[in-house]
Formats: sequence, C-alpha cells, structure tokens
Amino acid sequence: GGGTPGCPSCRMPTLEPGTERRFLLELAKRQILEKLHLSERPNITQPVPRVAIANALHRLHVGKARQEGQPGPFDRWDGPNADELGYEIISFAKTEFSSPSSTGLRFRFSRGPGRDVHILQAQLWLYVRAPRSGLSPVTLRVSLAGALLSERQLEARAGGWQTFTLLPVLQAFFRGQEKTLRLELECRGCQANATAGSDAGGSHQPFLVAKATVREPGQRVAKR
Amino acid sequence: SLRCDQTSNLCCRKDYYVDFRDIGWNDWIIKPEGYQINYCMGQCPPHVASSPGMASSSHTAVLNLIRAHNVQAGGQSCCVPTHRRPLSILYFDRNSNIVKTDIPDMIVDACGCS
Repeated sequence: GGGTPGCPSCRMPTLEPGTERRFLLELAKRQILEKLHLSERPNITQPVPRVAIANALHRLHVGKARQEGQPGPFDRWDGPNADELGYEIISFAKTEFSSPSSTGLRFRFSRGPGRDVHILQAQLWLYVRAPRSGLSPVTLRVSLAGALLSERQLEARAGGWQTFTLLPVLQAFFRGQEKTLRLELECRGCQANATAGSDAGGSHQPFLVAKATVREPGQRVAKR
Repeated sequence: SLRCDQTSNLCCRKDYYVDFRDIGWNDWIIKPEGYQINYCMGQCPPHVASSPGMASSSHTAVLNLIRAHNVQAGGQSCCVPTHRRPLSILYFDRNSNIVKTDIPDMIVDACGCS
C-alpha cells in the first residue's frame, strides 16, 4: 500500500529495499513449500551421518549402474510427463538386530493424501564386509515378511557393495497405505556384523534408492 | 527480456538471489545453497502493451505506436513473467530420506507486458 501506485490490475506496488527482501524471502518459502506439497518445512529429528550420505551419493554416481551403461538413479533423466512431478529418493535403513546372522532393515516413507505414486526403479544397496578368514562362500538373503525376495552367493572372502532390484516390492508397498517397509537381511557364512553399516553411525548404512513419478490429487491423467 | 537498470522504468526483470541460510532452511535443503527468484517490475505504457518484453524491431515499434494512438480507453497492461525455469533441489524429508526433484516455474527468466 502507499507509495506510487503500481500496476492497478496486479496491484504490485514498487518495493522499497527493506520490503523487497522480506517480501521475496517469504515468497520463496511459500513457493517451495507449496510446490513440494509440504504444509511446513521438515524438521530433521534423526539426521543421517554425512559420511553415509556422501558414500551413498558417491556410489550412485560412480557405482555399478553407471559402469553397466544404465543411467543410474540421481542422474539426469528425461523426466516425467508435464503433469507429473518426478522424484528420486534415497532412504537410509534403520537397522534392528534379530540375531547374529540376520538384521531387520526399516525404511520410512511420507505418504501425501491422495497422491498417486508410480515407482519406476528401486534398488537396495548393501555393504558386506569381507570375512577375515575361512574359505566358505557367503550367502545373502533378503526377505519381506518371511517371503524370500532375493538371494546371492558371494565368492569366499568377497565383500563390498551389493545391489538388489526391489521394483515389484516397492510398487506393491506404494499401492498400500503402510508408511514403514521392513526387510529382513540374512547373511549366512558371514562374520558377526558383516553388513558393516548396521550401527547407526556407520558410514556404510544400507539404503534404498528409488525413482518415481507422482500425480497430485485432482491432476489430469496424462494422455498416453 | 530487459534487465532492470537505473535508466529505464519500462517493464524489466529485477534480479534477486535468495540464500537458504537467510531463511534458515540450509539444514534441510542440501542443494542448491539458494536460487535466483527474480521478479518483474516497471511500466507498460500503451505502445509496448502486450509486447513479449523482447527488444522489438523498429517495424513492431511503429505498429505499436499506431496501435497506441488508436487504443481504446480501459484495459491496463501489466509487467509479468513471460518465461520461468524449474529449480532442481535435493532435500531431506521428515523421515530423513534424501529427495531430489525439479520444482517447475521457480526462476523468473523473462518479463513482458500482459
């Protein structure tokens, strides 16, 4: 209000410097929350160790997916349809010890009401510390609610990052209403704590990476 | 599109950088550190009304002047964004997951008269 009138139909008064800063900072905050469909800014109550984040981002840009010539997640991609928002997400596991050879991996996801989430890619990344001794092969088994999802035998003394594709699991999960996905990881022939990142401060925390498109409630259906 | 400077009060793009530290959001927005929000300001006199804000050719300017002299009263032209770019953002959601997405129409690139 006041000052020289701006454009009458868009009522944009000329901004004094102090007003300009306050107005634009508030506008930026409102725009970002509105377009991310957030009612308020997220409060980070359980921060992930920065070293685990750096490791995960490094793996995703340099990791096996790139060497196999596939565009890895978190790479530039042709993006979603005009009326869908494209998301890529890394979810770090909260680990729960079930027994010396098996660990629970818990992933939490936010679910906006009425949002239509389509999962396009989903991979579980696990770091296995190589056994110090012994020549017996190591077997990794990933299960969900007792149902075996994937099994892999590693050569003796093998270790490092392993990836498991979990597309059907995550698609089914996002069709449901659950917020927590709990996987069971079993490591036969491993030494105790072989999935190195199991402790909270681990730099090699297991993580799930997914690519999705989201259609907001009331958004027109994309013509195929 | 014209960038605002002291010499002209015609419709133009005013650059403004928002640093996420200034709003205390750098703890949950990992990348970028901020972005050019920019905004449009300035007058839209009749002879440039509804021009796209690009430097018009002399032919277009003459046409506009002719139109201006025949312009009917009423109808005010406004200086508004005519082109905006998306903002690629990497942030923590409330479950401490890392999310990457492109937020559409966040950066005002060009202004023009409606």
